[in-house]
Amino acid sequence: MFLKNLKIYGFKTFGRKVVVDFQKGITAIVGPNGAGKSNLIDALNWVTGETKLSDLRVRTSEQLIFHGSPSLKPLSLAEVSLTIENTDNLLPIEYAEVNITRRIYRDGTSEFFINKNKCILKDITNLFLGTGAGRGAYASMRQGEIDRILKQKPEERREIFEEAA
Amino acid sequence: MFLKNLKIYGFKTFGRKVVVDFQKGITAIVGPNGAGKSNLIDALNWVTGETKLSDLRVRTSEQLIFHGSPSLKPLSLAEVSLTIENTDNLLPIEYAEVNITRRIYRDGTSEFFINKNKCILKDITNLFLGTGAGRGAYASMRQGEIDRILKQKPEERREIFEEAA
Amino acid sequence: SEELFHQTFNRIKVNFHKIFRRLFDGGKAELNLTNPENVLESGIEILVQPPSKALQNEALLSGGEASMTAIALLFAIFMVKPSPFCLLDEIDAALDGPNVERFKKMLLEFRETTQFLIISHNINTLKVADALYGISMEEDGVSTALSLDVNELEKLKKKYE
Amino acid sequence: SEELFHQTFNRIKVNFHKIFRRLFDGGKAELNLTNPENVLESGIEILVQPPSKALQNEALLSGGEASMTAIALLFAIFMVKPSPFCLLDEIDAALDGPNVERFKKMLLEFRETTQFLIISHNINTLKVADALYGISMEEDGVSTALSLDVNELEKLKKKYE
Ligand SMILES: Nc1ncnc2c1ncn2[C@@H]1O[C@H](COP(=O)(O)OP(=O)(O)OP(=O)(O)O)[C@@H](O)[C@H]1O
Ligand SMILES: Nc1ncnc2c1ncn2[C@@H]1O[C@H](COP(=O)(O)OP(=O)(O)OP(=O)(O)O)[C@@H](O)[C@H]1O
Ligand SMILES: [Mg+2]
Ligand SMILES: [Mg+2]
Repeated sequence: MFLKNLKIYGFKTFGRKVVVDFQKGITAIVGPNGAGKSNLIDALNWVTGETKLSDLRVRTSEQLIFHGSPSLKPLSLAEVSLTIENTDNLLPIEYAEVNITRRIYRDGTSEFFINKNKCILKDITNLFLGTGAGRGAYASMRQGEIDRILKQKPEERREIFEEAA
Repeated sequence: MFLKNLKIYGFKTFGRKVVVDFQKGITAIVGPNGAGKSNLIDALNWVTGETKLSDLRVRTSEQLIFHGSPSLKPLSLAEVSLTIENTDNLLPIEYAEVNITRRIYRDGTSEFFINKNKCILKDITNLFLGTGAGRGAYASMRQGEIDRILKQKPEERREIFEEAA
Repeated sequence: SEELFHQTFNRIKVNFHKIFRRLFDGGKAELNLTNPENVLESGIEILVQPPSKALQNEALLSGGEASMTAIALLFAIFMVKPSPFCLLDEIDAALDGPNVERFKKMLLEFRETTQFLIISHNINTLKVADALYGISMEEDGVSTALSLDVNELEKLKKKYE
Repeated sequence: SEELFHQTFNRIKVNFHKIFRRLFDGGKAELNLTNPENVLESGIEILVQPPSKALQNEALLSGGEASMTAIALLFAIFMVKPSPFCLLDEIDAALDGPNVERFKKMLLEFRETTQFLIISHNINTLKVADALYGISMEEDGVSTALSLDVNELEKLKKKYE
């Protein structure tokens, strides 16, 4: 399984639709401070099922939607869409290509889709269970998270070991 | 007032005596990860009166003393000596050159000296009160402290403002 | 189950030591259960010994040593439960030149079986990229993404010297 | 006293906005008392607006924006209570090229009246140094210090490319 592309619209600083195509191997993201690089990582974590707002660096889910700028109005919805190549069938679903889409509206309602079929959040997180991808603190390291891993108490640390077992 | 030189012996990784001469203007410190650069900053903070062990990145004051390596025995004392040029008399003391020395022994006893005269810690911290130097969170920024300053609660933040007033 | 956790823990422990030695070019690292009698509730302590230093608790490590140790732990767990993709956001920020190089070597080994998305400001880290995306902020506060040629890295670098 | 704190706070507030604008090349920054009625117990909130973005709480800032904002606050307080010396340990770790340049300009202005000791891995930051010290770790786990020529910076840089 590998990531093919990510479409982001209305999520954080993505006030206009952006499409990023991934390579097999290593895709590197560069850009100035505050451009939106970590926001892109947040979008990827969010569309694959992240629910912990603090891990998405916001306090309310409304803060996930583009809040406007001096020259642009706020948007009323955020939508992220991830396309995954699944010919090895690592994702337990009968499609060679899987598209996951997640939306949130300013009134707080959410919508979830797998290959255009409406579903619930649990269907998305279940897709990734057992693949090692998606949720699992060991599949990624957010900006500034290095310290946190080592500064944890020994009892807190066992969580990432339990997820691996 | 400006810093002239710093002598470090037995403090953290300084298992052998080291002398650093400062320039007026900007002195830059470079070196590999783990070489001892932040330890040098700790030494400077410690000799000018730092008492908060967590700000010196240790849990016990015994951890300030060189604890040895596979090829060297631990030392039994740590001593840091700072020489300051004081012709502008910013430090309220009748010397053009001021030497501050602080020692700690493995049994926990401490010694303090100003120009070779034994004194107590308070004498050293009093020297710096009102000069803006020494203690005062705004005169320096330790490694990784940037986050902490912004992540503080509004009520915690007032401390550095109070010190400035 | 207790048995499964203990087995997994031991595999991670072995990997952690191996990977630590590769990233630090020597030394050793231990993962220890704080309470081996009660495996399902035990905490996990980290003891590391960078080359030529004494064995110590991870609290005494420098910024760069802490980064390399966390990376070693990440990859140690990764080897036990491989993930098809891995997202790394500026984890090289505290690393010196030689450590960046050893980190890159590790990335290239895992690249065979894992797809990486890495964010970095370090021109040397970026050299391992198969593809490069530039994210910019427009004057109206909106992010844009542009596919870049890996050769443009050199141009980017010249700009700030 | 309440009067003294309020005066000092207002001076810092003015400096913070000025310095923020210099470091961000635009935008604006506010320091607000959360409880203006009770100045001696009030908290202090930070609201910033980087150029082309909306005014926002400092919690939403990126890594580099947070660094620049903390540096602006440090220097804002510094101008009100100048210190003869200032120690900065790798505060440029999250900064991109243009931000490092603006940070350096600020350092050079304060250099007139303040002695700086800065630790950095960034070759561009190090260029403002009047003196350079190299700290190394010997094979027996002991730190050594060596006075370096500022021209050796170029050699250091070539080594890792
Ligand atoms: N809902 C939102 N609407 C508009 N802008 C937002 C929203 N949420 C966050 N932002 C903005 O996103 C910016 C941070 O972006 P991000 O963290 O992706 O930067 P970055 O490219 O990772 O930068 P750095 O290199 O400094 O880490 C902040 O300026 C913040 O104001
Ligand atoms: N009492 C002690 N005796 C011996 N070594 C010590 C002692 N206290 C700390 N150390 C060692 O000091 C090292 C950290 O040094 P320091 O934090 O100064 O590194 P640094 O040069 O700032 O590196 P970086 O660039 O990664 O921030 C650690 O390896 C730690 O083991
Ligand atoms: Mg970021
Ligand atoms: Mg350091």
